[in-house]
Parts: sequence; C-alpha cells; structure tokens
Amino acid sequence: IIGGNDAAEHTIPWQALINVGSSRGGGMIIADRWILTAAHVVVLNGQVQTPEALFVYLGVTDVHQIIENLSLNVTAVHVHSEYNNPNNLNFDHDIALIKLKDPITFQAAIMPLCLPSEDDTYDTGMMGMVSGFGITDKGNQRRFLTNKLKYVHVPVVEQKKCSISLKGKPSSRTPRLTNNMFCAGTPEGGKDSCNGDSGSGFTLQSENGRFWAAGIVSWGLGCGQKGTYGFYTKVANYVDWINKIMREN
Amino acid sequence: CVPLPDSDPQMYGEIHSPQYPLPYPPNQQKQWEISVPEGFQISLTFTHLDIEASAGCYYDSITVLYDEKVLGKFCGNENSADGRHPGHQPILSPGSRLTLIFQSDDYNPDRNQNVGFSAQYQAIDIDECSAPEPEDGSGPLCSQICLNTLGSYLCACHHGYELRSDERTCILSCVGGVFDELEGHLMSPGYPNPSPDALSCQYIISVESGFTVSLNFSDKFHIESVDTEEGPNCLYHWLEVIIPDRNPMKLCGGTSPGLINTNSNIVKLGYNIDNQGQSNGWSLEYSTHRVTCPVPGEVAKGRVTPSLTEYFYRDYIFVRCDEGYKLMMNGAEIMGFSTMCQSNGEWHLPLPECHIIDCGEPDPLLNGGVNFLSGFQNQYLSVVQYHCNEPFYSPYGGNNVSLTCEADRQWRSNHDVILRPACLPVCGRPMKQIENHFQR
Repeated sequence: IIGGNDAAEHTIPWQALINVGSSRGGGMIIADRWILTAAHVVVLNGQVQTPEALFVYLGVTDVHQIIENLSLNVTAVHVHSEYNNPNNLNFDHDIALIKLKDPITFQAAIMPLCLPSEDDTYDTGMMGMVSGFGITDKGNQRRFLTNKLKYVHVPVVEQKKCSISLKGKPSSRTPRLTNNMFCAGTPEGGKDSCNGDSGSGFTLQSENGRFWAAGIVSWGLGCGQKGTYGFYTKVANYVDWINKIMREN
Repeated sequence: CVPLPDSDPQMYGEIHSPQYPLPYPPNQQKQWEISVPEGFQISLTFTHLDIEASAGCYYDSITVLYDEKVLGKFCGNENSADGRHPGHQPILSPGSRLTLIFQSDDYNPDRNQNVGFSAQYQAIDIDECSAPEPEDGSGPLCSQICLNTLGSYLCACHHGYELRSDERTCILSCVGGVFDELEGHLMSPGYPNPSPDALSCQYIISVESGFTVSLNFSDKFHIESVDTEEGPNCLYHWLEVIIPDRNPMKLCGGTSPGLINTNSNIVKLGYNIDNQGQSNGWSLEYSTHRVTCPVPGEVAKGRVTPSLTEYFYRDYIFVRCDEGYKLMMNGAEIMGFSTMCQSNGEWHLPLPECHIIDCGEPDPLLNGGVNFLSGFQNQYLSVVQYHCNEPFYSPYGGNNVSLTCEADRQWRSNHDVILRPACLPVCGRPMKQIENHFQR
C-alpha cells in the first residue's frame, strides 16, 4: 500500500494473507469457508496452485504474528474459467475463490466482507479503501515490503480516465482494460495499492456504512505514480459466478 | 299283458286314454301301474273325463284300484246326467302304488264321440306320525316322539331317555348328559310325572370358562324327603348339586330352591331315587353370566375407555394419555394399550402410567446458543429461545426464535412449523472503525 497507514486491529477483519511459494498476496473473507482473491495470486506460470501450496492466514495485522499461526487448510482453488494470462498482459477475469476445509468462526478479528448488492454502485469519486501486506513506501519513493497491514483511501476513477491513463504506453507491454475492471487512485499519485497487495479487497461503503467488496487488487503500471491508477477486478460483475461456485461446492 | 311299473318311481306324471284327445277306439283294455317312492302316497286328479256314460259304467269305464281294492270306477262327463264323474277332487292312494284300468266295449255311439280321459298324479308325503295306532296291538309308531320326514319318519325320546335299537321305543337313560350351551333346560325323567324307581341320573352343565352358571328351578319341585328329628332329610331321594371347590348340596322336599348362582362354569347334578316312594321330580332353566373384572380405576393424566359401571369377561378397555403425555409400562414406553377381562375375573395386563413427554435437548445452534425461557427438563410445553453470537452473527429472519416442546416431541415455533434456526454471519461491519483524522 502506497501512501497508506497501518491498520489497527479489528478494523479490516476480512483481510487474508496468502503466501504461495515466495509470493505474497491478499484475499478477503466472504463466507465462513470462502476467500475471494485474484486469479493471478493462485495461478503461477500458468498453473493453478494446489491447495497444499497455499498458506492462508487470517485475523492478524502483523505478519510476524501471522506466521506463528498455522495456516488454514485449503481444500479447493476455483479460478475463473476465462482467466487466461500467459504473459501477464491479460488480467480480464482476474478472480478466484479459495475454499477452506473448516468453517471459520467469526469474531472481532475475523469477519466477512459483503458482496455487492444490487443497490451498490461504483460512483466516480467515491472513496474506497484498499488494504494489504504489499509494498509500501518510506518516503523518497523507496519501496519496502511491509509486515504491517496497511490501508489507503483512494477514489473510484471514471472508466474513460482509466483508459486514457493507459494511452501512449506500448501496447505490447501494457495490459488491456476491460469492462470487468475499474481503476482507482488520484491523478497526482502517491496513494495506491502495489505488489503484494494483489487479491486484497478494494472496499466501498454503502449508505448504511456496510463495507462491500467492490474490487480485487489486480494490476497497475507502477505504483502510486503520477498519472497512473490502480486497476481492480470489478466484483459486481462476478456475483453470479461467486454464488454459483459456492453453491456447487 | 300287464305293463310293469317303472323301475324308477316318478314323483309325478300324466296318464290319458288311447288316442286322447281324439275319441278312444272301441274294444280297448288298457292298464297302468303307477308307483311313487316308499313313504309317499299318490294323489290322482282327473283333469278331463269324457267316457260313454252307462249305469254302473257297465260299457266303458276307467277304474282306479289299490291292491285290487277299487277306489273308484268312472264314466260320463261333467254334464251328463248318468254315469259317474270323479269331479276335480284328487283321489288319494293309501300307499305308494295305484292301478288304473281303462276299458271300452265294441260299440261307440255315432253322434257322441267320447274322447276318454286325462289324469295327473303326484307323490304326496305320508305323515306317518299322524296315522292312527295300528289295531294289531303293536303300539304306537314311536313310543315318545314322532318326527315326520319327507318319505319317512323318525322316532325320538324325551330327555333322560334313549332310543332303543328298534328305532321306535325309548329306554331310560340319564347318565352322562353334558350341557355346554350357554342356556338350557333340564328336568327329571318323566317330569312332571313321577320319576321312575331306582333312578340314578347325572347331568353336567359345562360352559366355557369365563361364564358362570345360574340354576333357576321351577316352582313345581317335589323330591321325597324323610322327616327326622333334625328336620327333613334327603335320605332316599335327592338331587345333589355339585359345584367345584364347594360342598355339595343335597336338595329334596316340596319347596323349589329357586335361583342358585353357582359362580362356576361347571355344575354337576345327581338325581337319585331308590326303589320306594314317589318323587314328581324337578325342572330347571339354567342361564350363564360373564364373570366380572374389577373396575380398572383411573390413570393420572390419562383416560380409560370405555367407562362402565361393570366390566365382564372379554370386555376390553383402552388407555389414552392426555396430550403431551406418553404411555409407560414397566419403565418402557408403549405405543398403545388395551387389556382384556379374563375368564378368571382379572385384567390380563395392569394399567399403564402416563408420563409427560420431552423433546430432548434442543439442537445446538452453530454460532449461537439456546436458553430456557420456561418449563422443566425439555418437557412438554417447555419454551426455549435461540440466539446468535452477536454482533458477528445475526439470526436468520432477523429475530431470535422461540421454540416450544409440542406434543409430537418436536420443538416448534408454532403448531405447524419445525423451524431450524440459523445464524448468518454479519458482513462488512468491523468492530472498530479506522480512526478519522479531523485536520483538513
């Protein structure tokens, strides 16, 4: 998280830390056996990782404490069937579900995030909150991998501006923007999600204050740079898919 | 030539003159032998008769005979002044045979062509029992009871007598009679006439166990007694009533014992007459009653049906528990209960008890709990309430669910619904909000 703050305990109780090999990613709890994440967190080199290869931790904001805990048992990994990203240039359908073996009992440190309802909208300018254990900065744009859960508030950006921000970049090295994505951030930069935050939640709040899963940290050209935005999988497009996978499994 | 009777006797038949209904020819002599089975007589009816009339039916005639005895000789017709017409009344033969002879002379009047006769016959059962006693001194057909049957008769004897091998006379026999019907009539031999001398009769009334026998002697009771210093004594003539497990009773005198309730299903009677004196005997009607069982009493929290003032052998009673209670016997639950009044006057099963039902422990609720609101040990009408571990879970439907232990042993939220409460996770509401920074 670039330009963010340390999250106090119990403030982002849906946050999951997912370690796959040497990679770090995030996820969000959406039900007592299900964690929503990005497909590219669980697909490495074109291979969906086995459940045993995933180490999932919940309920703690400090990575040191997290690692002391046993990871949760994973029984299945469901990657969206249309996710196809051989060259890291196609993040369309960047969404996956992890099923846990045992149900989680919710408490102050571990609570689920809501899925988008029909009333929830992605209004331009609406402030969202993105969190994660990814790269942070310590001033002077020096990047560090954090061991503390961080969060930052960034606004939803108009889709056209998202598209414009990618113009002029070499297409052979720039992922394609689709309607299954939205972007968030500020034109001046400085606040963004970054590497290691992938799969974590971009949340918006509904009128009654309820946090809902608006986006999944997916990709970006750099992190927090001026004129760039963070790109997120648009969860509202996948509510039917999520419910179907959970219902069938 | 004389026609032979049919080898197989007919029960009915028809006979008519030659060429009937055309006029009969002259110079005819025809004979019929009719027979019906033994025990029947023949009823012969002329349906039409038109034979040349003459005085004494001298020229043409039809003659009816039984064993060569002429029962009638007929000629003429219904309207002729002379001749002899049988009319339409049947002619009865004394026995099972009958002979008919038709004859015509050699002259037939030209103007009046007679057509002869037509007759029908049928077998009629002979009531041998109503026949007068034979005059040969052999006595009545049956010495005591005659029963007419079709084609024959049967002799029978009064109670206390047996039919001899001659099938018509009776001999005294009053030993070994067993009466197993639920009611009946007994009397001494010859009653109300004096009993024969040197009599020793035994009667056994034995009905199904579960019934008791009552003897009801008729008023006309006479068994000779001997007056002694101690009063009348049944020394030479007596009727002994033997009831199991009780002392035998010897009855005599001129006063009817009236009604005797034996409380037993077996009663033996012994009637003894020596070879002197005179007793006119006795008569009794016996009846039976079903034994009674005690009134079963009441079952707490239950009902015994049917509710009667008396219960008899083979009566059934049923026990039902009030709603919310179950039938228990010997510590085990039973699905239904009935018991029967036995022949020994006892119920074959003791009454059960009704115990309050319980619904068992309410199912635990994942991420929630259950509290007792009222009641005792999950028993009938106990009320529990489920709750969810708030604020992390909230009850499905929004409200905590109260369940009542119903009579069908189910926890229900009302009489119809077995609700399985559920706790749903609360999403998107962290316990702690990210601190606001108020400076701008």
